[in-house]
Amino acid sequence: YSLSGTVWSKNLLTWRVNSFPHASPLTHQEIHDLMLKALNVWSKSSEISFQEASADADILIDFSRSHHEDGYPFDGIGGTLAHAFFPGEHPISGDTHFDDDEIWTKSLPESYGTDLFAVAVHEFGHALGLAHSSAEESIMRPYYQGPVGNPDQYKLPQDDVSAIEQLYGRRKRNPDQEKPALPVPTQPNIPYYPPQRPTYNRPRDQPDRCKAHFDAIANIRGEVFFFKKRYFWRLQPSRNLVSLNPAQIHQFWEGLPKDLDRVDAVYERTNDSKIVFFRGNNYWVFKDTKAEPGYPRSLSDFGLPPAGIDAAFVWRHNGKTYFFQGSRFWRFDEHTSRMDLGYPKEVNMWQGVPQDVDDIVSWNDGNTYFFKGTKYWKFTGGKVEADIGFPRSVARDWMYCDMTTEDLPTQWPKFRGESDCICARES
Amino acid sequence: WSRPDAMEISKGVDWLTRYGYLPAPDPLTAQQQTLEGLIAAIKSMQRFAGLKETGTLDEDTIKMMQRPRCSLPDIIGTSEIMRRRRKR
Repeated sequence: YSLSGTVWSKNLLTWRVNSFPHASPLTHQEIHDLMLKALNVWSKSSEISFQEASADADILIDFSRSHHEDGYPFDGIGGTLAHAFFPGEHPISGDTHFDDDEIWTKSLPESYGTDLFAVAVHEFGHALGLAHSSAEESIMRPYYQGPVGNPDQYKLPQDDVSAIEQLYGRRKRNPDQEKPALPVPTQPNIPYYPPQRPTYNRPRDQPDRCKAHFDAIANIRGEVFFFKKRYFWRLQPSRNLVSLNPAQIHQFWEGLPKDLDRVDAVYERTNDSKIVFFRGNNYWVFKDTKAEPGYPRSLSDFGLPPAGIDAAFVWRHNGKTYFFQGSRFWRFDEHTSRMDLGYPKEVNMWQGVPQDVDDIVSWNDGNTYFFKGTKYWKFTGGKVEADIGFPRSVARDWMYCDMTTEDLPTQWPKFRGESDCICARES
Repeated sequence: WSRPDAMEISKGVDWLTRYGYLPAPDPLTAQQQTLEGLIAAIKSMQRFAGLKETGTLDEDTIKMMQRPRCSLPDIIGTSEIMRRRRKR
């Protein structure tokens, strides 16, 4: 087994189901009971115990979807299922999140959905201080292993019993209590850390991020993707660029035509976390990084004219999807799959921005950003008037271009944070 | 099995970084991985997952990377450990 390195300094923890799935074959009562049983699995094997609380619980349980502001965005059905935060003093410590897009089931075969109890036992292991284990029999293996049977009869594997006992002490047993199942001895996991040997090899045909003029910009799972020609850059929620070098669209997004030279707009749908790409009169829907069959389809599906769009984004203020083209914009409701009445409207309703924007994103800070050329505008919260002090430089504020003037030629890389040497951050 | 294509390698690197087998990116150095570093990371992932340690993105490895799983990394604090090692 493997431990996270943090542990609760108390043996009585409080818990609460803070939110339930939007649509689930399980009732709220069933979900509540499964959570209780999953917690009790751990308390049966150690001197930890749990008490349900009405507020301020140590372990707050939520069902969330997509980016939910904790650095671990969900990704629709499959992929990532859930996560929990290790013990600690931070308010989020112990909190446990399940992907609301999964079909959560109780003791059903894998083809029906994902067994909520099995995943909950695993996640509560994290909430108590266990890390992922490579032991074959451990519930703390990172990969979903299917249903674990009747929750009332489930017993932790020996590997996990040893781990929880080490953290909180062995449960004092009555002589008639059963011993844990599967007493298979395993060796402690000793992770191997690969050596790091950075290299710097910049192809010459890639676009210059410092010149901005992006084709499309999208918030996908809490990261901002900047698309330009056949390339894209990724900005993490921490505002770090994954790399100064762009990645090739066709090596990451699978299913776009090979001769597609650029995209017009991209956004993540609110209703199912799928990602939509636009180019001209065509659009593609992606499940994660793979295009779904049956695409491209025509923009007329949205009720949009065939000339293509400049921008698409979901306004966090109201959860609606907006499409921009030239001097007009439309508002779309993902849940009814219909364009709202009264649209298109004039772009000048968004005060302070020009027409023909490159793209728009709602960022994780709750604000909305309009991009055009080398400039961007910020709209705080639900405001439709750009903040004072904008537009500002995209290159400087988003692309890590350390420049005194935006007209600085690319041939002077050291002034753009692109010098050829490798420098550690601390030096 | 056939050789992984560029897309599979790209996704594989993304996966290995996400779950702690490769260090997190640093925007100031924009570092890339060497082939040896990538092979070592793949072997580490394969060892953790109980797969044969081939060091290549073979079919079993790619299939394992596509399985539903917990969001938390398998290797905790790789970047912090790497940073300390670099300092030493």
